[in-house]
Amino acid sequence: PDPCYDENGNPRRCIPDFVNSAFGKDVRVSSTCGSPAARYCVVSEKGDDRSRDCHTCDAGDPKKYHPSAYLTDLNNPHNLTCWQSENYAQYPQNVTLTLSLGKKFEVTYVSLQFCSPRPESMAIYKSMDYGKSWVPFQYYSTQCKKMYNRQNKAVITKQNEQEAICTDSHTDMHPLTGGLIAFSTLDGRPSAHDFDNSPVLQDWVTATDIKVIFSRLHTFGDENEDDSELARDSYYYAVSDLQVGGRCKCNGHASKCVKDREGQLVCECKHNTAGPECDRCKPFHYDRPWQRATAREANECVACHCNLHARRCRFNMELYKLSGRRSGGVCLNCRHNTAGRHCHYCKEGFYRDMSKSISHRRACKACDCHPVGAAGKTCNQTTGQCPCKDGVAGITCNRCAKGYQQSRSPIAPCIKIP
Amino acid sequence: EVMPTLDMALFDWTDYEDMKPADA
Repeated sequence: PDPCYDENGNPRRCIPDFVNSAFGKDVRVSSTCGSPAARYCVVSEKGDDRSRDCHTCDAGDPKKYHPSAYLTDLNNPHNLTCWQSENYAQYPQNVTLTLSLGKKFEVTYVSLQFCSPRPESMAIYKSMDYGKSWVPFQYYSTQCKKMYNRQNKAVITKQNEQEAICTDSHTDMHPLTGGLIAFSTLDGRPSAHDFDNSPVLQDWVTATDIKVIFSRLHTFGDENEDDSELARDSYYYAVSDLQVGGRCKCNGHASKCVKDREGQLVCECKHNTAGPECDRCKPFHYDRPWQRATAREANECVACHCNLHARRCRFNMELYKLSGRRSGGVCLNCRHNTAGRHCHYCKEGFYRDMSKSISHRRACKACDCHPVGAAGKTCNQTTGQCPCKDGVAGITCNRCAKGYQQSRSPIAPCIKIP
Repeated sequence: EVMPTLDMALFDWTDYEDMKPADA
């Protein structure tokens, strides 16, 4: 059964499955260790003792490399694979991870599991226009004001629901490995419980791309001491898993996303909708305005009523309002000699053949008014009666009326019999 | 009583050439 329709075939809201949209996707990173091969050291602590266990990162050796593909591969807790940056890419130098989701998603969370200590400062950004512009999603820093000019843990109200906040949570250097940073896009936002009716939050969670910027490394403060080289080789960013949890954005009109002919991910739109996010009505379905589906109402697009005489129509808001928000479609280019908003009557010079339904292609017949007997070419649209000159009769005005006879004058074709 | 249809050949088009149908 199609989740977009109930058992009676009535449309209902449907949404794609919740997925980790980052899984298997390429992540563009600004720094990766191993080119050339370099030493790096893993710090561990036992009580007050701190030790460093050094290894080699070599991009040419599969046993020693830490490529960006490890960010989004299968996350096996028993065999963690980590992407790793070059050593000591310290502030003001940044390290960025950029992930393209391929289409709009409604993102619920962004999480990072670290192999290194978590950063001292980092930011998560999103793009809604495939990387042309970026807006901040969330900042993490022990010094929010200094790093991002934001107050620590600012309160989110209904007035600033679409604003990124900064927090010093999850910025502790410990644990030295395995630490998590998880950003929930709706957590703490007042309208989250009424998401269906909050265009602001619907917009807030929408993203085509995610960017993570690591701005400052946590250190023990020994990077400038005598043994600074060993210390600096211990400071880098390493992440075992980047997850972007959410749903392919289809506005409640599709239950899944599929690849189109160009290999682009798109919604498999139902409810007579179209577009990569089912964000418009499909052609000829403009009888009411496009709307997102809600739990209560599928808001499916409705075909224009053109009695099979038009292939195109447009939406008219004025007519829609006048109809009590029921119908606003206006048919364009009515064919088969029909006219009107719904191609529901015959155009000038034609009349309705009542033996056929209005949707029949021969529902309108030509008036065929007599060129001499009729006073015009337009007949009564219902009866087909042409306007006859004095003394002329017949539907098409092609005969003299009783008591009249044909004259020689085309102006007065019938004259009274004396 | 059904009257005969107008006979186009009976009309005098001398002064109304511009009104004359092609089949008249």
